[in-house]
Amino acid sequence: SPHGAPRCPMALTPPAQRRALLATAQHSILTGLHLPERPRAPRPPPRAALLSALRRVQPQLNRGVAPPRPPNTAGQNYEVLSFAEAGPSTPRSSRLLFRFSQELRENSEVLQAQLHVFWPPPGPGSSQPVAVRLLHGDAASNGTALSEAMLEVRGEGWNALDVSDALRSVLSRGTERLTVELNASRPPLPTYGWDDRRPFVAVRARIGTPPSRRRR
Amino acid sequence: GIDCSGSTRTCCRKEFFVDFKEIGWEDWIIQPEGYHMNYCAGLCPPHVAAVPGVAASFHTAVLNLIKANNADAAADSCCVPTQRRPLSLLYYDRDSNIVKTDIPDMIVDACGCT
Repeated sequence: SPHGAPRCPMALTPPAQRRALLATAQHSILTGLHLPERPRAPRPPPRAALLSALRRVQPQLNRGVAPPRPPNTAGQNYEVLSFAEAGPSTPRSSRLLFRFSQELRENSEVLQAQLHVFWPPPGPGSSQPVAVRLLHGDAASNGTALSEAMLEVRGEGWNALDVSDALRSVLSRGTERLTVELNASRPPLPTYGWDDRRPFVAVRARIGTPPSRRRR
Repeated sequence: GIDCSGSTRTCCRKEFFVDFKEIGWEDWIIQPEGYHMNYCAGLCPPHVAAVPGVAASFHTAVLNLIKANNADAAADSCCVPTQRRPLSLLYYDRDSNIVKTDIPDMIVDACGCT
């Protein structure tokens, strides 16, 4: 402000004020999201897949209850849903590719990550174990697994597997890509398309405390 | 805090809504449809300026006396947000993942004089 004028800001003409407020709003949102610019041309998953995933991770939506209002806390938490892209597959083995954001790797600490896979009805009265290998990046076919687990599939429905350590390991190695390999004991494996049964990883993360900074 | 009306000249909260369609952001922000940013505007005369949220007391009386006798201190009083709340966003990131987060202190709920 000019010399001698009051020191409080905001003395613009209405149109300039509106432009300034819109620019401030955009800047505040991008800064709050730790984004250098707005994401361009997103490729949204199908609505059915999105609704199915949201109902799976927020069961209160099924009851028509609004999610609780966020508490006014100092920290900032993120919840991320990453949908699988189909990778190479055989009747016995199927690969799912996940790509997470650079911001998740650089600015965040992963609190929890869960893989959700829908399984079609097995044979009558039977269950089957499915071997799950978690691989680094767009892994080659003989890539070393970050971890391996068994998923006991009983009947039709969603199954969840904790992949927190594998995702932390992937992000700490400087990449945002995770490959999940499913190996069925009784083929064929289900095929996943662009429907409401598309596999996804649900991540809870916290901004501002990446592991390296915490150690220091 | 008070909301601004046509006749209000003292410090108040002005409502300001940013429609995401207006700025071309509706393609990546899923929810909500806009941002109730709001802001503070108006004058803070010396008798209004106080520590926001502190009820009338011996201390506020002393502060008002100091301000009344000190023009410089009164000139420094600004109309600022005294209460804010987070903005919840559901959006697509650049890899088309769906992200939900609450950005703290984004919505101005009340204004007051410093």
